[in-house]
Amino acid sequence: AEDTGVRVELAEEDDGKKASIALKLWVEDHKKLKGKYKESGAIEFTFDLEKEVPEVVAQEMVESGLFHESDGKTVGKSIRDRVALIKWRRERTVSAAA
Amino acid sequence: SATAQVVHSAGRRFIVSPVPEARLKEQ
Repeated sequence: AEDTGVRVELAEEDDGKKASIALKLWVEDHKKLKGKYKESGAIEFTFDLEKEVPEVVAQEMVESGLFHESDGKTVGKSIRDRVALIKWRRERTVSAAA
Repeated sequence: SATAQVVHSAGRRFIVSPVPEARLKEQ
């Protein structure tokens, strides 16, 4: 995945079954962000792999004051990349089991 | 506490906590 300066990782072990999973997001390189970033730390949140859209969650972070409006897309892309990886891993596990 | 909770109007909860130093990329 592209290095967006924003890192997203699992905040819990993926059991491969739950639709809603805990993720943790933090800024690794604030120079890659357009807006001024206030050092706030890692943001933990739950994400529904089946129903939710990464860009919508990113927009909620912007509206909550965690990121500047101009960085919403970057945050959304970072979440999308991680979600795609989680889904890919799950599919691979299912294929391997079959 | 260093942990803060930010609740969005849509009801989503964001929990903000310090990032461990070891996980930060070296600049």
